Amino acid sequence: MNIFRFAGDMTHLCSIIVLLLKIQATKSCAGLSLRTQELYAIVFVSRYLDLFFTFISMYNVIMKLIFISSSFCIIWYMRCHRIVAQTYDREQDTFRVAFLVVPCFMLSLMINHEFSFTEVLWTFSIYLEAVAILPQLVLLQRTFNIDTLTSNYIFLLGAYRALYMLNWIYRYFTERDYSQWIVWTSGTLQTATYCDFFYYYILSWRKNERLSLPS
Amino acid sequence: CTELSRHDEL
Repeated sequence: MNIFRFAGDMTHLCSIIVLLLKIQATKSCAGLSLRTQELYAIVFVSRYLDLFFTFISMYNVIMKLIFISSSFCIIWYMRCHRIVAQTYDREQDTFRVAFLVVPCFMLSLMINHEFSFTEVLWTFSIYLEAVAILPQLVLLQRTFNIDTLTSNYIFLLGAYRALYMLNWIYRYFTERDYSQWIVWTSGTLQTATYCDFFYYYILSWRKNERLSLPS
Repeated sequence: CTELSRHDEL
């Protein structure tokens, strides 16, 4: 495992932990899209089903279990926690996730490495992760609310994307037979949707800054 | 690429 890959995993993990800590500390999830968080949970579950079939390393097993449980923990807070659930912008967070899930599933049936149960699900999770942030993007465009989305979270999420791309470049040049077009293409799209999200985050941040200044 | 290298990333 190279340093980019490891750092990428760590920043990804930290971004989720930061989000969880923020929710816990403020007892609020205002501005956070439950639909995006649920899509991430679907992504993790469908990708990490191979926990039951293939063993790669202890590191992989532990990280997969942490990703799955932390994403469900965020969902639990947003749906079930007595106080946090009341701060969820239910009326604004209306993105139809079926518009993302169904096309991604169709695509994974058509374009995959191997037509098998786990492989199709794995491919589906790769496609879905690329667009999973869209409900959050739409919520941000509607409300300009960045209460729960701290700059730490945004930075860590961006670092994760950048480091994973460096990891692919590094692996391509250092490993024989390492090429994976499905992951590269969706990963690039995912980074592009993240950049869009980042742009609206900055926009909302500046808008909020202006509002809080005395006139 | 091999089966393993494709699935060793998270």
